[in-house]
Amino acid sequence: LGSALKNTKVQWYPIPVGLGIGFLGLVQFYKTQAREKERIEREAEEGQPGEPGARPKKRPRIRPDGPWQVRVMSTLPLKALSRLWGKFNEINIPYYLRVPGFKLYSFIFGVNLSEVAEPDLHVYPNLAAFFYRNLKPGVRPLDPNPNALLAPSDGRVLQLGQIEGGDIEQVKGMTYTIDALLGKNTPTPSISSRGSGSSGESTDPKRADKALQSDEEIVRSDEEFARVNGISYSLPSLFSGDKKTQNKSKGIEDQSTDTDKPSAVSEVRADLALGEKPWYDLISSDKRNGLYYVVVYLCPGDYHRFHSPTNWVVERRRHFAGELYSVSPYLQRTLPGLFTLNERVVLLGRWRWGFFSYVPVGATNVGSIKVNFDRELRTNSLTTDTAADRAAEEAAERGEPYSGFAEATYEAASAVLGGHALKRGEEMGGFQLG
Amino acid sequence: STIVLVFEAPLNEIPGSQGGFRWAVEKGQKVKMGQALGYV
Repeated sequence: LGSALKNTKVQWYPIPVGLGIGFLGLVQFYKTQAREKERIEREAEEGQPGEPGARPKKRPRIRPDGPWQVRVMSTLPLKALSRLWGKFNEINIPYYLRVPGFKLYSFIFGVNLSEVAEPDLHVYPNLAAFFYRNLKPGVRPLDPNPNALLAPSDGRVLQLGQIEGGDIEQVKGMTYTIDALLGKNTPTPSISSRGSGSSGESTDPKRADKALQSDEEIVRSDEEFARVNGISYSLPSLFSGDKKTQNKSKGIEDQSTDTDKPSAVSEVRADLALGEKPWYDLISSDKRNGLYYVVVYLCPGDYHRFHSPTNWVVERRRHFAGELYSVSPYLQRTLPGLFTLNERVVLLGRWRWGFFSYVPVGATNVGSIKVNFDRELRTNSLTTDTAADRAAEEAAERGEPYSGFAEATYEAASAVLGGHALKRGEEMGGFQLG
Repeated sequence: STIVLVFEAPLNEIPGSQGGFRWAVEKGQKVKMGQALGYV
């Protein structure tokens, strides 16, 4: 054997790359199949959640139907990829490459650079900052008609219409229930006392409208409110709900290092159990109103900050730490109920005509949703995913299905409003890369 | 990324009339922030 080896001439041949990739794909496919089979067997052995001796389960991983692209996508770690993509785009671009780089990006995605607030593109250190650019004042005039419902952002209207029987037609006949989109549960104490029509106070359009106008004084005097009452909150204590540690004497300027307005979140709960009051409790009971919906898709080159379409009061927010499938029109056509799967922030509240909700939905490349007045909100982050898993496990231990979201209520600026007031056209937040 | 608005508004009982909520845009239309989507 030694002499054979010694005397044999060694010759190297290149392996075709495609063959290599195919081989790796097969190996990966085989591993996923084996893992899937093992998981099913393990679940069969452990029995259902809630049974004595059964181990509490993590959030069920979503397995959507659809063509092979959707299946492949559902096996990918989309959130991790999205976070990686975000990190990649936070890498600072060399100073002299910024202008050509951003101009190339603008040329490809159709960004109108003449509208960008910052004329000198060098100011944007990386693509993430450029993506979250601001616009020049005045380039997006608000429709002068006060009765107009405004477009919350740049984009394309994918779908609009009236909701019949709780179904929203996503695109071309794909429907999903509004419960799936907005979630089913309402924290009773903060809402039911203002239940639809029960007190009559908040749903009286004229009164609410006047309240919103008077709110403008309140909003303007928001700082005054915090100072005059001497009540202000340090964020960690808010998050932990431990009210005792809030500093009661200092004004808003002293509030830790945050220089922005205080966050409007008054309470965060992640352990909601099914069976509490549904969200449509907010709808006024008289039948003169209908439920409408509109879906606006933001293209990569669009201005990605979103604004308030009308004067309204947001009372609470539900954060669904879902998946991050792409929301491209193609996938919206092929993936049923895409919006009920993706990570999204459901802002629930009221406007002069009754119920109003605003749902920014994340996507793989644009996974982070920012809400200016809600600093506790963390989207597309490992912490919220683990918190969601923990909440799912606790719900499983209680033998209840996981509600699917973490909810926060917004602090009432005044007893009348019962939430955080937003003015038409006011910037509410935006989508960020990764 | 996408934004979904779900809201309650007066029904437009008589099509074409000025009462109730009326859409000002169509499916597939490009919009700019601040543009009217509809009127009540």
